[in-house]
Amino acid sequence: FALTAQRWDKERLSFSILYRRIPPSLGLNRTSDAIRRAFGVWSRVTPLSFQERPAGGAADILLLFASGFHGDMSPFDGEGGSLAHAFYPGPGMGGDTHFDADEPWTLDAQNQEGIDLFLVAVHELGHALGLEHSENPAAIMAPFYQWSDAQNFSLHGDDIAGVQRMYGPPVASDAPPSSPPTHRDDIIITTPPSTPSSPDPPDPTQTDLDPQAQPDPSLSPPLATPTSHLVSPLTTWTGPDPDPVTPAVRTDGPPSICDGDFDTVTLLRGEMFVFKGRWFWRVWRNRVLENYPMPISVFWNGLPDDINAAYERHDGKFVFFKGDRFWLFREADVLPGYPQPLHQYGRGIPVHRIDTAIWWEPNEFTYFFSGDRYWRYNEETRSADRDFPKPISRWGKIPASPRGAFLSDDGASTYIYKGSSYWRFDNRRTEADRGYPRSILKDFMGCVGVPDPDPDPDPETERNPGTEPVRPPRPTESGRGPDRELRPGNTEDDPDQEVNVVVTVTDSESKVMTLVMVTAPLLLILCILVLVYTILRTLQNKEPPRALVHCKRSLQDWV
Amino acid sequence: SAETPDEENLNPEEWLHRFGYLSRSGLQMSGPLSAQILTRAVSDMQRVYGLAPTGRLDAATLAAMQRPRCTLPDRTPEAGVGGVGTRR
Repeated sequence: FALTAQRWDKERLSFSILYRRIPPSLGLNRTSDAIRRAFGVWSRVTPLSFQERPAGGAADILLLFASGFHGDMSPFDGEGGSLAHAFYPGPGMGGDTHFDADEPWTLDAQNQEGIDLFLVAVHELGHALGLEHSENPAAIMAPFYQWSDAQNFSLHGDDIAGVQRMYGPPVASDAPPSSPPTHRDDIIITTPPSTPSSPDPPDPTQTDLDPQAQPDPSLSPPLATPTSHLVSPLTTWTGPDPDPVTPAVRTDGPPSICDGDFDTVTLLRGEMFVFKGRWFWRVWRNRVLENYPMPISVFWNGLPDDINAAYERHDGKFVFFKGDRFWLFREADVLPGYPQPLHQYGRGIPVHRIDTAIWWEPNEFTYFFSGDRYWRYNEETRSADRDFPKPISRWGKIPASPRGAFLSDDGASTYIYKGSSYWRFDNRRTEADRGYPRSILKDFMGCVGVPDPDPDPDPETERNPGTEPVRPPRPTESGRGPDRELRPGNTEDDPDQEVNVVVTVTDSESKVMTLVMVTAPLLLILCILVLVYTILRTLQNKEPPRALVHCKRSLQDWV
Repeated sequence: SAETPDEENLNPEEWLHRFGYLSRSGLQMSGPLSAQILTRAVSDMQRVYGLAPTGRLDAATLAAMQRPRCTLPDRTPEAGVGGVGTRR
């Protein structure tokens, strides 16, 4: 056996199973039963005890099934090859165990076909407890998969020696337990929901249960015991919609992204993150990534549900706002000392609530929105600029309390979200584009069949249809930003002083321009090559000076 | 050695590196020294897999490299010391 420097410093460990993408061939009950049995294998040879918690309850060990790239450094590779991996003990993702969902998982197979989930789970949980791969090919901690009869499975001496080196032998039954007594034979479910000793009794309505996996009739009696809080929600679960494209009516459980009404939408590391309740999605090119939604706490341990706003700061840290507090994260780790009250974030910004925050790349200021006003915040001086807050109408006809703002890839536009609609603001012209709001569910989340929002009435066209709306003058030298300086003589009601000329470049012109820009240099290069070639040819054909050909000893004959 | 069906996309050196038997520098060296390092890495892997430690990439060794296995490497001598929650 081989040990790492990491081990758990407590005897009671909690685990959660994320039931999304469990192997259909096994179903929910057989999968959870196999994993619980695997935990039982290690608890029998150590003083450790394991308590199952609903997913999202910040358990020590999270087990999930995923395929391909799933957010850590070791993407799975389809069937065969890599079967699973685990993180060694530690906070955050320490102890987490991932199984490749594309493997032909099986249980108790007599014919050694497929990959036995129980055996792999025992191996990976060995890593989750701190064991490395063993050099003993017969040990369960040997790096390669080898079938053995799971029904009367027992750990190899090498495995037992390794794990007991770290945690010691199991507590002898006559010795006083170091932690509240557990019933060894149902080690997996240790505390019935009603015992007051569990700090946060599991909420039966909040569990990750998948309707597709029907309860396995052969196992139901033990799971149906009143002490198992997992059973009851099975009957009420309407479950996640595996196909987020068409909206479905939800009662509880992970929401469908096509329902809209998100808490906030933001870009982190250039990717769109959508938050709602205790869930979040990652959206990429109009498509929700696989394995999402995920509970927020799976990645941002310590971040509460129902956040108000989030943005990526200029230094790459993520700031989350909820009520009058904010959290600072470096990647998935909350920095010590957070949450803190809003007034400590900077001077002059709202202190009760922030609806939306965005670091605005064009002028490198941060904008906070709250209610129907917005603030411009200087990250360097950590204070809002003097003549703020200003009315939100500067960003166009957006509603009060927007729920998110993010930039387009090229930084030319700012999208502002609320409900299931979004508005677009042209950063160069510093004015709102027309033809909005549009449906963010359609344009960004890939939902179909959702209704379009009804467009905002355009005040001018309302008054006398058929005329062009008067455009506000261009911003002055205060720079590119929606908050232009309004100076005397430059107010909105003497438009003839400045006329806004809008030149629309059609695509075809730009195509022709591109064509010209490509062909001209190519022609030039061609000419140069031809010129060089002709010079070389002429040099090659040129005779040596005749005088050199005939060497005349004296000029007399010639004369 | 006899070819196994999908042997053609198995890169033994890359496999040895991925699972910790060969360091990247070992891969880049050339000449007798790298052959020696390679042989030693192969025999190390054969020992872990319960094969005869010949150091040669024979059919049994290549077949063992194709077996489904855990993603974690078998040798990470330097990583994880004192690191908490760090991923192997």
